[in-house]
Parts: sequence; structure tokens; C-alpha cells
Amino acid sequence: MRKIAIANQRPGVGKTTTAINLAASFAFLGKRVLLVDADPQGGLTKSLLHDGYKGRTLYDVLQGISGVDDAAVPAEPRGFYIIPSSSELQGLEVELRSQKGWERRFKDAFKKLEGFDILLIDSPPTLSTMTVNSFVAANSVLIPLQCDYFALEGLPQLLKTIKLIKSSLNPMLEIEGFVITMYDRRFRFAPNIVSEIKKYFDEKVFETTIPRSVRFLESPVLGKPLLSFAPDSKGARRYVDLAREMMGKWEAV
Amino acid sequence: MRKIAIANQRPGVGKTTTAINLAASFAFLGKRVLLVDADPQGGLTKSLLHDGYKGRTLYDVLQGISGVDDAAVPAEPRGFYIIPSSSELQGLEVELRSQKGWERRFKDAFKKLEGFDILLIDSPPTLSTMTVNSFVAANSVLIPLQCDYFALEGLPQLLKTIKLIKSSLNPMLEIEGFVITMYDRRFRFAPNIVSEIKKYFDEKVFETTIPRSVRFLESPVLGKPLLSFAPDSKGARRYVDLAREMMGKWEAV
Ligand SMILES: Nc1ncnc2c1ncn2[C@@H]1O[C@H](COP(=O)(O)OP(=O)(O)OP(=O)(O)O)[C@@H](O)[C@H]1O
Ligand SMILES: Nc1ncnc2c1ncn2[C@@H]1O[C@H](COP(=O)(O)OP(=O)(O)OP(=O)(O)O)[C@@H](O)[C@H]1O
Ligand SMILES: [Mg+2]
Ligand SMILES: [Mg+2]
Repeated sequence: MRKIAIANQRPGVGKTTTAINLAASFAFLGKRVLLVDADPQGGLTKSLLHDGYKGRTLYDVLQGISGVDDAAVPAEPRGFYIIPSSSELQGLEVELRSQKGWERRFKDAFKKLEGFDILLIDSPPTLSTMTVNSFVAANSVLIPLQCDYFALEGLPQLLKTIKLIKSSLNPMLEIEGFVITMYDRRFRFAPNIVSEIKKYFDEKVFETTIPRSVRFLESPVLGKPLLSFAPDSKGARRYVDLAREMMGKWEAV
Repeated sequence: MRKIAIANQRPGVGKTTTAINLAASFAFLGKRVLLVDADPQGGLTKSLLHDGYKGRTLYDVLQGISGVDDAAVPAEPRGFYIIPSSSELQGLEVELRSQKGWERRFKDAFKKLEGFDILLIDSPPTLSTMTVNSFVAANSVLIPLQCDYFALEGLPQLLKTIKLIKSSLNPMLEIEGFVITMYDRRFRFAPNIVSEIKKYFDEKVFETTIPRSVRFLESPVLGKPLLSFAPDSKGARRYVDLAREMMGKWEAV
């Protein structure tokens, strides 16, 4: 099973958007996908389940109150499954840090995961408890980079954290790659920023870039990934391309 | 002197962009403006001063090492002045909280401020030390709201914090108003979001909305506000309109 944490402590770079639309894309390509919202702010949960969701959440799973199967909700008919976030995760973040082995809580809770090909974990814009937990539970990290002047901001700390987890708690942990998001063709410095990113990370940068598109703004309003309501849009197709590019790399190994 | 804190604990809603371009607009309209970067992440400082700035910062001012006049740097010839941020502010945030009267540090440091008509304070996406400090130092709060599905997210806590400061530490504190940012005409739910915002805050919502424009992405690359390199652009003109609308409200009182 591929277990991919989507992370970047810089806010608003497209983690949640990537998590949602990659989940939909992998499902479209025939994979069984479980999408976990590990952000206490719950942007992903609010984007797909809207308010008033009353079922089990990641909090219940991490506390051992609920199994993964009870908490997993279908995001849409014949699509992918989600484990929603909850604001209770905020308190848990603080509480966990004082417990021995707190970094493994996620991994242990998801150990017996069956019936899925891909686990995608959306993390908060921090390098604290939830994100560290997702790095311990995952076997790779996908890093979205927003195509603007501050694209590379914060990366040294992020990569250092990944290296730390790899050497101490999770030797399996790899970098899945970097995906450039919100590429705006009318931004005249976009090509410069892309080459700067490639200068540092070369083969780890996916060829597929995600274009800036107003359809992503519609997505949380409609409560659906782009593939559901705008399958021919550039945004939808690029995420399918990204999913294919990721699968291509897996086959090549 | 108008002292305006620009705040919203939601990240990426346009606080820094508004701080920079309002400063330039007020200066263009003849006001003497001091722009303070109170965000330890220093996005404003990096956008206008680029890397390698070696002078005095807000940290030095708050520690009493430097006066405001020594730390204030001209953002551009005959424009406005900036007090840059510094990563040392991160440590100060933690340190301050354990000191008696920590919320007044900012206010005290800027008490004898002369020679300016407008003080603009850019705050971090948090409701912690630096932001509380800016609320105590300021006499009003300008709240940018990003025109997307989550526009109203976090507002209850923000307004509660403002109310708390007003009733305890700063009876002068008012809400300057709400400014809608990143309005994208091609986003078909934009009008719905605007009316939702107006439903809650009506006369406090500025008529002027800031359009989504790729020129704002160029701004930190060029190290200048839009008025400097794209004075005829919609983005530049809307910020001047906003400045005029704010000044109009001041005259009306
Ligand atoms: N390709 C795109 N084109 C246009 N808007 C986009 C695109 N990708 C994401 N967005 C928008 O940018 C904002 C931030 O995206 P998103 O929430 O996915 O980032 P994030 O990294 O998860 O943020 P956070 O760090 O707060 O969790 C959202 O309003 C989203 O709709
Ligand atoms: N009107 C606009 N059109 C297009 N892009 C914009 C606009 N306003 C801001 N941006 C871009 O959106 C991003 C976030 O803006 P900004 O940094 O001003 O927000 P912020 O609230 O200060 O963020 P933070 O909470 O991280 O401090 C930046 O990349 C900026 O260039
Ligand atoms: Mg997110
Ligand atoms: Mg900012």
C-alpha cells in the first residue's frame, strides 16, 4: 500500500486541494483510496463533507474509540473514502506530545489497514505533532510548492524534519516528489521560479504542474473534487496527469 | 495619528499585500506613512527589502535597543517608511508572554511616535502575542477577507479578541472595516460570498474590493508596491480607491 503524506508547513500552497483531487484522480484510475484529514482546522473535511458532519473522525480513530472502517466515509458514490478531521484534534496535538511514543499514534492506529491501495494524508501547515505523526505513518511525502516568489520558503526545515524522522522513526520514508501548484501563465516570473525549483530538486520535481484555475475555488462550494463537476477542465486533467506520473514512477522502480 | 492594525488569523488572505499597497496609496495621497512588519515570518520585509537587510528591526525597537527613528527605513525614495521584522521576534513572542504588561510593549515603544500621519501594522496569521500587541498599540483594525468559500472562517474568534482588548486594554480600539480581497470575476460564487459578508457586516464592509491580479505576484519579485511598477493596473488603482474610501470615512466623523 502506498502511504503518502502531503505536507508543506507553508500555509495555502495547495496541500488540501492536492489531497482531494489526487484522491479523485487515483480513484478514477481504478485505485482504492483512503483520504485522511489530519489537519485540526479541517479544511478538507469542510470542503467535501460541509458542515454538520456528525460521525466518527480521525480523533476517534487515534484515541482507539473507533476503528478505521467505522470512521471512513465515502466522499462520493464509487469514489474514495475519507476519514474526517475534528477540532478535537487540536487538544489531542497538545496532549499527545506529553505521552511516550506519541509520534507513533497514527501509525499504530492505521497498522491493520486493508482494502485500500493508496492512503493519502492531508497535513496542517505546521511541523508539529500531526505532521510528524503523518511522516511516521507514511512511506513517502508529497510536497506541493506554490509557484510564487516564496516557493522555496521553509523547505530546509521541512526536509530536515523528514530526514530526522527517516533516521529515527521511519527508515522507509522517502520524498515522493515536489509538485508545482497554482502555476499562472500570465505571471511573467513563473518560468524563473520553476527553473529555480528544478535547480534544487531536479528529478524529484514532477513534470506535471497544476495551473491556477477558478474551478478550484468552486470546489468547496460544491463539495466535490473537480473531476466530479468539471472533468474536462484543465485543473481536473492535470491532477489525473499527476496521478499517472506518480504511478509511472512506482512501476519504474 | 491613525494607527491601523491589519489582521486576520486566517493565513494568506492578503494582510501583507494590503499593508504594502495601502502604505503606498496613502503616501501617494500625501500622507506620511510608517509601515511596521510585526510578523516574525517577515513576508512584508522580504517583499520590500529583499534578503540581506542588516539594519535595526522591530525586535530592537521592542527591546528598547533602538528608537523608532533609527529602525525606520525608507521603502522607496519619497515613499513611506518601514520598520522591518526579524526572526528574533519569534523568540520574543514566547519570552514576552511571561512578562508583566507584555501586551503593552508595542504601544509603549511607539508612544512618542512623531512625524507620521498613519501607522500601519502588518500582523501574523495568529491571535497570539504580536497580534494582541498590535491591537493594543493601534486604534483600529482593518480586516482583509479573501473572497472564497472560507471567507468568514475564524472571524468569531478574531472579533472576540478585539472586543476583549477593547474592554480591557484599549478602549479606543475600533474596527476600521472589512476589505474583500482577491475578488475573481470568473469565480461564479464570488457575488454570493460578497453578499454573505455584507449580510453580517454591512456598513463595515468597504465598497472597494481588491481584484485578483497577477501583478501582486510580481510585487515581491520586484521588491515594490504596485503603484511603483504598475500604477495604471487595476490592482494599484483599487488600493488607492480603498485609501480614499478610508480617508472619506475619517472626514465624515
Ligand atoms: N490550482 C489552483 N488554482 C486556484 N486556486 C487554488 C489552486 N489550488 C488551490 N487553490 C486555492 O488556494 C487556497 C489554498 O489552497 P489549499 O487549501 O489547498 O492549501 P493548503 O496548503 O491546504 O492550505 P493550509 O496550509 O491552510 O492547509 C484555497 O482557497 C484553494 O481553493
Ligand atoms: N489581489 C491579489 N491577487 C492575486 N494574488 C494576491 C492578491 N493579494 C494577495 N495575493 C497573493 O496571495 C498570497 C497571500 O497574500 P498575503 O501574503 O498578502 O497574505 P497574508 O494574509 O499576509 O498571508 P500570511 O497570513 O501568510 O501573512 C501572496 O502570494 C500574494 O502575492
Ligand atoms: Mg490544507
Ligand atoms: Mg502576511
